[in-house]
Amino acid sequence: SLTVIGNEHIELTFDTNGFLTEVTADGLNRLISQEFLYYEGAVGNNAEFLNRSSGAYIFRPNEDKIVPVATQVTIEVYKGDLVEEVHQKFNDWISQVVRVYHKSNYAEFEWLVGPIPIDDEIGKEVITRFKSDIESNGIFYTDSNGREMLKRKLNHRDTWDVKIAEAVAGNYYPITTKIALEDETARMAILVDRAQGGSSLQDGALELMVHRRLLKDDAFGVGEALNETEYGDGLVARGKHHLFVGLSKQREGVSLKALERLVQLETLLPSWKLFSNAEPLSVDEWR
Amino acid sequence: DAHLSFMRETMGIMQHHDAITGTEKQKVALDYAKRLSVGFDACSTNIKSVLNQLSDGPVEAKATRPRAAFEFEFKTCSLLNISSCEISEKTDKFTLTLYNPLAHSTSEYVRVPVSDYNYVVTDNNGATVITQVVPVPTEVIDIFHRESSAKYELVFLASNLPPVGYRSYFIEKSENRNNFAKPQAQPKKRS
Repeated sequence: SLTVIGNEHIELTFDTNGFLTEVTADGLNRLISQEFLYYEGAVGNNAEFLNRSSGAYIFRPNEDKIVPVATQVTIEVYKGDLVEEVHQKFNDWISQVVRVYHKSNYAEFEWLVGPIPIDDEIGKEVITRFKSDIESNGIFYTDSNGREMLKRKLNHRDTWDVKIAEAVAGNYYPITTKIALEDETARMAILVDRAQGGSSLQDGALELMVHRRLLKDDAFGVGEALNETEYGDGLVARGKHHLFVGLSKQREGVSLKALERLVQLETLLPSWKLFSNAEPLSVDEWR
Repeated sequence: DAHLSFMRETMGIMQHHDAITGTEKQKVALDYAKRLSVGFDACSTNIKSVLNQLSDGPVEAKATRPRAAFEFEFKTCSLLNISSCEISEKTDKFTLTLYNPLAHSTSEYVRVPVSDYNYVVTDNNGATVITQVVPVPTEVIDIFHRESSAKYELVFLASNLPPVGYRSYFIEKSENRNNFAKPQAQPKKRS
């Protein structure tokens, strides 16, 4: 009763509740799950520096509380010659298409989030989280504006002794193109299509913030809450993540990191698409 | 040059730290979006002009033959991110030109929003390209303010796009619906 999509390079398995549970790639079979959750934005007293609200400038969850958005996901599966897709619906405001193209060695997660409901008067910061059994020991890697990858360690700074007061926000880093983790055997990397915040708060887990809606100004200068009600109900965001799973060491001359780099370029500098009406022409006249 | 300069100036404004990080006021965010939109529209005139000259053939051959009678529009569809494009939805014959900005050749799976599921895609060599049609998710169709008749996405592999070069495809609605299978979802699985 499991659902499987994939190709000769990568295979994804979804459980009976509609969640991703397993990824097979590069000869490895790893337990990898993916879900959406949200942090509740802190509401503080902006007159006190250490008690500010979460807002446009700062990410500051309320007591690091995290809420899963769904325990069961509705899915539809489409399979063809070029692409296999699982359409997932998590709730009324979060859905996603997970797809594997015929020749790709990665999986694509196209998420759709919003408008984030605020009827309960709570600001929300929505994340996608991939959990794996990779033993990363608190180490993960984030890019430096698309160039080299920088090593990050949970609750640690390289050049001073740090005491992290906020366990989540204090470990968040800017992700412009990629976040990754690995152990001696396996590696997992996620490419983003826009700059996002991200972290690895547990061994083997990667999370990225995809959308946020907050009801208080953080008093750093903008003077407005990040509430974006200009078009009525709030904004809807749609974007893509590319998931790579494979061996952490190079095999047969091709490393997973090299493949990630190529896809990174193709994701951030995609082809320009130019459409022309060709009603009066036949295909031969066009040629 | 005035078109390009408008975009240059807009890109200059976009270097401000508020534009980079999204810490601008809402009204300013709307102004940024408007400037970018106007910039794209302005520069589309330049793109159209240049691509029509290029698609007219090599410069050295021009003297010996008449200029192509048909002028292509080469329009960008800024709503492709919500699976919407006026030309691909509303016309039965259209071309898609893919310009590859990278310094190496690439292949890319292209997704074109369409209102039906029976299309034939032909590449610049006259070969028919394998296609697949998948439905646009209901949640996307229901997005507030999305005015689009695209219920499907036509998927095909655009192979070997040349480095900093382009390749065009001719996409035509087919009369013969029997050759095309409407995408069917597999039964929902529940525990």
